[in-house]
Formats: sequence, C-alpha cells, structure tokens
Amino acid sequence: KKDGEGHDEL
Amino acid sequence: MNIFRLAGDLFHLISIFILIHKMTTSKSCSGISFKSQALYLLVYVTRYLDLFWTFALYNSTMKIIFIGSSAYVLHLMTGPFKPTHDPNIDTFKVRYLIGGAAILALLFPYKWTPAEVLWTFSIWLESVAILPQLFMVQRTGAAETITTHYIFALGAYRALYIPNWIYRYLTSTFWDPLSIIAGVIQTVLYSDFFYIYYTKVLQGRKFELP
Repeated sequence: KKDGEGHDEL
Repeated sequence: MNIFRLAGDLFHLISIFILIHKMTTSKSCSGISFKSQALYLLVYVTRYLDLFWTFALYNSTMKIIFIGSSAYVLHLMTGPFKPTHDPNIDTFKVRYLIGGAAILALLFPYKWTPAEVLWTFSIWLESVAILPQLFMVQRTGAAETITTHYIFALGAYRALYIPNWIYRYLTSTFWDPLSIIAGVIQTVLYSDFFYIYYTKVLQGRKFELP
C-alpha cells in the first residue's frame, strides 16, 4: 500500500 | 494489526482513563497542562477527519473515543475543575509547536491535499504535544504519582508503535516514514521522564526532579 492512500494507523 | 500496535493503543486508552479518573476522583486538574490537553484535541481532530469517509470498526471506534475523551477533559478543565487550574505554570509557547507542525505539513506531506496536509500537521504536532506538560512538571519540580502514571502510559503508547513499524516493515514492506520519524522524536522527548519514572516512581518514591 502506497503512503497517502488512507492511513490505517491511529 | 499486530500485538505492538494493539498494546500501544491499549496504553493510550489507559492513559486517558488514568487522567479522567485522577481528575474526577480528586476533583482537581492540578499538575495537568491545559495546553497539552488542548493540543491533543487538535491532534485528534486534524488526524481523524477520515472518520467521514472511511469506516473500520476498530479504528473508527478508537478515533471517536480519543476525540470524545479529549474534549471531555478540556470540558472538565474549563468547567467544574477550573478553580484548580493554574495557568501561570502552564506557560509553554504552543504557538511555536503549532507553527512548526504547520510548516512541516505544508513542506512535506505525502500529497498536497487538505486531508493529507492536516494529517501530516497532526503527526508532527503529536510528537511535541507533551512538551507543555513536561515543561510544567519541570517547573514545579515534582508531580503527583498518578500524573506520572498518566504521562508514562501516554509515552508508552507511541513507543510501542516503534516495534509495530519495525514489524510491519519486516512482514509487509509497508512503511510510513513521517509517522516513524515523528514517533521516534516523540518517544525520545519522553526519555528523561522515563528515566526518572523508572528510577523514582517504580521504586516507590515520589517523582522529584534532581
């Protein structure tokens, strides 16, 4: 997953 | 999701619980920096805008808890417990923290979209948001033991994200350099506090600065 395509960490 | 991130988020929840428990049982917010608490609300509001367009049960629930609890803490500090808040010892110049985070967010976001710039702002702001609180402890030279447990848990939350990032890099070649750099800085800022906490509080003594 490339960065910036939605962040899955809090 | 991995055990490190789960433990980190758990420590984050614990820190919030300790803070609210301390304030409601002692009916006081003495020793707590309003500025740091206000910065945390700003961190959560700017980072969790994606609540509006993404949904994941765990993440969305936690985001709502973090935003709600930090707003509640600010309510307690400006409402019922306002008399116990002494702004004269909460003097850290947060404008430099906000300004610095804003500049970094405008210079190096992953993408120049409003959501990404705000997310980057939030990541950098969180890395320094504890400074007013640590500065207040420094100035008063001591802190209630419960407050040190709060700060420890808050520091442990992001510290545990570091093994999470290592784990994710090793297992899925995912990595988020902005979060990692800011997270390492954030954890380093706690290092002297961690040292004193470990040598003093965990030995059953009061938290006093040398």
